[in-house]
Amino acid sequence: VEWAVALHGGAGTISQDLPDSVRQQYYDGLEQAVRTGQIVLREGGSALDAVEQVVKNLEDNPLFNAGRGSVFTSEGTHELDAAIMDGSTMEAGALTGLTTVKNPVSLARIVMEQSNHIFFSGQGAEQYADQTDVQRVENDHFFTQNRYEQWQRAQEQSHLYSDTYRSIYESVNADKFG
Amino acid sequence: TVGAVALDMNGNLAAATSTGGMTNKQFGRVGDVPIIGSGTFANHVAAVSATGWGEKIMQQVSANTIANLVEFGGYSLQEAVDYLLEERLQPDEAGFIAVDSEGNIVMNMNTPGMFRGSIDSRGNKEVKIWIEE
Repeated sequence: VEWAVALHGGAGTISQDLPDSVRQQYYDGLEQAVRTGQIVLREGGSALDAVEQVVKNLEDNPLFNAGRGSVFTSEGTHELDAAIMDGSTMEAGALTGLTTVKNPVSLARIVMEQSNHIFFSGQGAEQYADQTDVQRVENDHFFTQNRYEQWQRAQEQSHLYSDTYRSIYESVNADKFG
Repeated sequence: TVGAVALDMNGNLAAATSTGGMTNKQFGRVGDVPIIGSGTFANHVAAVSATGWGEKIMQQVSANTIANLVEFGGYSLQEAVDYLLEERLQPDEAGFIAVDSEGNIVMNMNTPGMFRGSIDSRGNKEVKIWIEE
């Protein structure tokens, strides 16, 4: 095998009752991401370019929980995390708590290649982004109606939990996804 | 969560993962995704990206453990991923995608489903959602 690429868009309990149209959207999104990686690698591109481009494609697809389409925090905002690692050099870049970077994976690559560090968090990660030319967006860029409704249901349930006490593990277990 | 792993024509491996985290997460909670070695890892042996219950994936230092099982334990990539899913993690906790330096691809999970896809230079291609597809 000269080259190979694999991708995921999250794991968990995925209803088998998805409407055919929605099911097809997921297959189409995955196909598009696979093609993105295929094109990079077939043309002789690097594994690093392939994983960045594939993840960017998935971040821009509102069906998946990354970039546009990310879930909501308890405060009703979006906080994004990303990491990238180059197996040929063991170099890595990672970020957590980003709020205005359109494609966190690309900033992770900049961290890896241009900074002396590996991992930035929260406000520091945003300040690092200010020193780069990565595309910035308002936090509501990541909004999708589906995730908003999911968050509202989670909020309602969390109030119920506080009344009847459930452990964090039970709570997470009930709604973990990707 | 989304992720990708790749092997290029020069034999180099890479991994990347990105996420919006967990719905309704509080207090700056961080999962496995940006933790190098847990949710994302690549070396000269394997590249791995994880998805699922971040706390559990972190506890097992999952992505690095998979690569170590291949490098030091004599496991195939498939055996290493399966070991994590079946022996270290509990059902419904995680999914992994991985590729090794020979271009072997593994996409497996102990959840009912994982959005996933792969292709290699021989034209082997998969796009699947549920485990029984």
